[in-house]
Amino acid sequence: SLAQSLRGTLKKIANASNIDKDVIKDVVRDIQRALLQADLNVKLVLSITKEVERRALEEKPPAGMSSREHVIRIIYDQLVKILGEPRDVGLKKHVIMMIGLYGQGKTTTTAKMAKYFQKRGLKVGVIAADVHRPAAFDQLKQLGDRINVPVYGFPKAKDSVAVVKKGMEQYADFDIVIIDTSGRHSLEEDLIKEMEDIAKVAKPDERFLVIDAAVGQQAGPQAQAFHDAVKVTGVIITKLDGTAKAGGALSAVAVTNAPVTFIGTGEHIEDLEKLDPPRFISRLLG
Amino acid sequence: KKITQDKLEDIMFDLEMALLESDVAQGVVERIKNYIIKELEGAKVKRSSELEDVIEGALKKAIRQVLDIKSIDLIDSIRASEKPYVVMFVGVNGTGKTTAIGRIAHRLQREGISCVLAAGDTFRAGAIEQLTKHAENLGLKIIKHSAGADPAAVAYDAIEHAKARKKDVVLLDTAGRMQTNINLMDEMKKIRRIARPNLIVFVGDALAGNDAVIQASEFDKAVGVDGAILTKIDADAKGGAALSIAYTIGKPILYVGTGQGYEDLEPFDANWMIERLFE
Ligand SMILES: Nc1nc2c(ncn2[C@@H]2O[C@H](COP(=O)(O)OP(=O)(O)OP(=O)(O)O)[C@@H](O)[C@H]2O)c(=O)[nH]1
Ligand SMILES: Nc1nc2c(ncn2[C@@H]2O[C@H](COP(=O)(O)OP(=O)(O)OP(=O)(O)O)[C@@H](O)[C@H]2O)c(=O)[nH]1
Ligand SMILES: [Mg+2]
Ligand SMILES: [Mg+2]
Repeated sequence: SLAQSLRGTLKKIANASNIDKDVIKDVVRDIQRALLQADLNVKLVLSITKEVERRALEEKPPAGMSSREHVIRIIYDQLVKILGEPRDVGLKKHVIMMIGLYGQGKTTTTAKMAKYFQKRGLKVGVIAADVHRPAAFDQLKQLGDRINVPVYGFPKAKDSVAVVKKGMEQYADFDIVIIDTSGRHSLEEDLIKEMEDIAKVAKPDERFLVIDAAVGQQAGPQAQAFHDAVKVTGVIITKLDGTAKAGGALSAVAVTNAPVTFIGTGEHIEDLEKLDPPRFISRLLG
Repeated sequence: KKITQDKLEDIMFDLEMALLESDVAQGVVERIKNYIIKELEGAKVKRSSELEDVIEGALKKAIRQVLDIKSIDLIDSIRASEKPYVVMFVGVNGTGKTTAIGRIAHRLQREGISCVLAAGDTFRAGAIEQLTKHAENLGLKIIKHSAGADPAAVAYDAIEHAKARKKDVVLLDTAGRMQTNINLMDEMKKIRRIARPNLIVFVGDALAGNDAVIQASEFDKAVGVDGAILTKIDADAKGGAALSIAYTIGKPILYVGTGQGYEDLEPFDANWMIERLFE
């Protein structure tokens, strides 16, 4: 954990009668290692440590705080700033589009969110726009039936945009429409185009990037590609019930500048929560 | 002239960052660094430009050492074993287990090996239907019970069917599960007890960062992993997770998943991995 790895090198600061560049260099490197171990993107790690280096040299630790605690505080502040405030999704009429890499939890989270809005008295409709994955429609239909939310789509569908067009007409007078799309990644030009076409037809108010807490260095670059294509308005971090530090997900927030709207903490419909920034950052720093 | 300690530290640090950026886990990076430092102590370097080459050479050797685990040829192993040969697929949620089964089945079919699919994920919505689609696409028999049934019972049924119909291989799908969920890890142990698989394959996501190590190690501790499949390499993932997983469980990476199709499964090749890490 960051706290553990800093223990050794920050002793050097305490023992050094004046802060010299070499000691700071050691500390910074240890911080870089720890943040990378938490899966933060390399570029983000470098920008964080630049800031830490600057403040550690310019500031004196506040009274009663050791230089080690001071450095951890500086890092903590940086991470909180990057994560930003979680955003509440308003209980008003709107269209939400779910996007992301393969297997992140888009379909499961679509059902969780549908239940979330329905419980709050809104009329929810789901569009099964994944026409690629075997039995994708079955998966979403079963989830929808379980929570009594209609799912528009059909098993043999081949044209995702056509399904979305028809679905939007079907749910014209609904409060919330959630569009579940297929997994895709930045190198699949045809699928990136499909995502852009769906967005053009549906004109969603929200485009939520769903990202698995375990994703590593690809989180940042992939999030950037999704953002360049359809402008991400919110991030959902899933599988936080595991052990992953979710530094990758934090990197995705950093490049999209989109707040975290929900987090997934399990496989069941009710396992949808709001992000708690201090808890998230403490978990990341170990 | 002697390379200064500082210069060496700088080079080693850059190397460390490059490996971490490729999703190679911390523990593996440490081991690689120590190996290289040992190699350098023996080497005579005339100028610092040579140092870079010596380090690159040592790095390739180190990675090769990590990956140099006795590989398993699945086809040979099946042919040499008493039938039915049972392969159990395990891993955390969404890594590509079900898809991998379809691809392995396709490979085996091409070799004239008969397969039965076992729908051991009785929990997730659409899981049985998903594997059934693969069975239909490949013209294979699938053994399934209703949703919510006992996965161990499905496994047992599939094996009995394979015995009765003289089928060579049973490919057993299981539900994704977090290694932090004790009940699900116990369920997996029970499935293993009943199915007594010849091979337990851990399916890991190449997109995963350092958590790949924890996942692989916990699954290995729980049921003993014989080999791994690393999926989604095509999503531009460097695949450093391959080193992390192989190093952690001391077992080979059998295949890598490179896309959506039945053909998109390649036998793992250490040279290919090293080239990839170095691009
Ligand atoms: N433990 C846990 N599992 C989750 C969570 N969210 C989703 N899952 C599981 O992750 C797996 C993948 O979820 P899906 O909803 O199918 O993912 P997806 O993004 O729709 O996948 P594709 O459509 O194939 O790209 C399933 O086994 C889900 O049950 C979570 O928060 N915690
Ligand atoms: N690009 C790419 N996608 C893959 C690969 N392997 C699997 N996928 C996709 O990843 C998603 C999840 O695959 P599944 O086979 O359902 O994963 P799983 O491990 O069985 O998931 P759970 O049973 O829910 O835990 C699907 O959309 C697959 O098409 C791969 O090698 N490359
Ligand atoms: Mg899906
Ligand atoms: Mg599956």
